[in-house]
Amino acid sequence: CPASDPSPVEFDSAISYVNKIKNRFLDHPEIYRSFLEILHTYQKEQLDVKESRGRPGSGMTEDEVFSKVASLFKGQEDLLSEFGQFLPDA
Amino acid sequence: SYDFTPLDSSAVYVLSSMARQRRASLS
Repeated sequence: CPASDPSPVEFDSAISYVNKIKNRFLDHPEIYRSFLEILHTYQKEQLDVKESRGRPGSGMTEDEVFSKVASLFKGQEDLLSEFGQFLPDA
Repeated sequence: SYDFTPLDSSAVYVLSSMARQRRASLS
């Protein structure tokens, strides 16, 4: 697969994972919404960093994303460890 | 089948892009 596009396997894993989180937090939609917000903030900041050609110190790091998701998924270790498999520097 | 909203789909996009970056950084 070209390095610039997610492979079908990566895409399928992401679909299954989002579906799993959505179902796990059916009774707590605010947790699911917070998860989406973290991802969108991360993506937006990644784009901002690209546009500003990697301004040092800007953007949310993978560590920050992981720790935000960890505090959101407290007690859901399986979800957290699966999330770590998506992070580039986990 | 999944009942995904546009927000869900964009989360899928972000996650799969992260996985792609991870693959690129490991290769």
